[in-house]
Amino acid sequence: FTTGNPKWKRNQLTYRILNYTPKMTKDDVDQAIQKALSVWANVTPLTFQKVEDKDADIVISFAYRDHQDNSPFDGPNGQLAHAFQPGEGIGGDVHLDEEEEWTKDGRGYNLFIVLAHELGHSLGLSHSNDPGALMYPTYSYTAPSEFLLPQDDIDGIQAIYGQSNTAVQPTGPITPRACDPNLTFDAITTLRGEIIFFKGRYMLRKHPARTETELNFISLFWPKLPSGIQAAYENVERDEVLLFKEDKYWVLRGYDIAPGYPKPIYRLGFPKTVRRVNAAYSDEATGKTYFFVADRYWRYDEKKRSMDHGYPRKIVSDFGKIGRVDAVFIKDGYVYFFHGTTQFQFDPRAKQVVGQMKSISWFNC
Amino acid sequence: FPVTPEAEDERKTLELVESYLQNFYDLQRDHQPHLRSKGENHLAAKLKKMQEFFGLEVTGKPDPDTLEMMKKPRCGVPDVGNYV
Repeated sequence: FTTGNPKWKRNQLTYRILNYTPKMTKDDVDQAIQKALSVWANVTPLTFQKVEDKDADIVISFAYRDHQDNSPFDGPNGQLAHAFQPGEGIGGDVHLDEEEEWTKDGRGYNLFIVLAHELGHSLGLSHSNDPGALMYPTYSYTAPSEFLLPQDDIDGIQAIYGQSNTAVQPTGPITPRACDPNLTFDAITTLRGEIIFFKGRYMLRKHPARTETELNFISLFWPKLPSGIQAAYENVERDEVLLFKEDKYWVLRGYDIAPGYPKPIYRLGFPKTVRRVNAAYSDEATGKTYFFVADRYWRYDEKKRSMDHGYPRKIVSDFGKIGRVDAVFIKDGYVYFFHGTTQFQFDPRAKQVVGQMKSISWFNC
Repeated sequence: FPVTPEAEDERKTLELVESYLQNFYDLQRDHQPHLRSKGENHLAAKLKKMQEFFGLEVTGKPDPDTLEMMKKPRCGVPDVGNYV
């Protein structure tokens, strides 16, 4: 919250667009502004009405360097925009640095994302130190079509203006914390010696030589990848990682998404009855890759690049009672299966589970 | 004597740190030179506040992770104090 808890005294607010940037079409700017306003309108009783040619509570403008508000902009990058807390005159206004590369996608700086953040200030929010929050100070891209207002921001704005009038209260994504004992994963893979844990739009990155775990948005590294990756495995020999979501997969070559992806999973030999892959790992020693789907699994031969005959088989027949597999990876000759907050260590030579840990055992909690 | 590259780097780093803390952590701009030592403690205190906010290791020194965070594009509104 902002010191002094400034807030608008009424819920029906007005906004005015003072000028436009030449870097985007007028329509795209209008759409970005409307979408940014709806982010907050959807979770509060607030409404925003556009006015022209007269003063408004929130005046949105693009400004250059020193623009007479005692807070000059600094040219490309650095400070992207600022906004003022609720109040008369400049209060509530949003200033965007004209020298930034404003866009409606992942290039440069996405106008919608920055505006949604600044409008949080216009309504009385200050910065959050939750790295996944919209009100976190630094810029990070999320595809506008995938954007969901995080729970941290919903909690903040509803503490000021109350809940929305809708019957069902909206909720938002919660930022994973490495040492949360309830943490579960969507997918896990090794990547050139590191271990990458996927969760929603985040990835937790663990390097064996570093004690702390790095939390990043998936889009920070791979803007073309969607959130909610469901399975992933590394083919060490080919220095590739395959990532799966629904009936598609992407290939990461080194650190870049290979061109021409995503492709349908059926290219790998899955029958059309398979709609998604729950988890996967590839055993470099045998050149065999294992795909887990519900209570069954397929085995794929990386050399022949086709599914082995006699599959699918029941997971329980060959891996024991590990239940449904949320995520799996192989490291130093052992296979680690994740089912909820439980992790099973499986020895493929002995063909049995040899250990059971918490899902967060890799994070030095 | 020409400034050695290391000294030049150090000066630029100090400038980056001071300007970031002035913009976002309410570091006062007008330090008197004779209060240099006090100024340094003041700067280290603000630097610790920034490191705490971002969940970085609180060293009070401009270590690589801290400098990397300071170089990220961001909102111009301070992380502490008022912006009116």
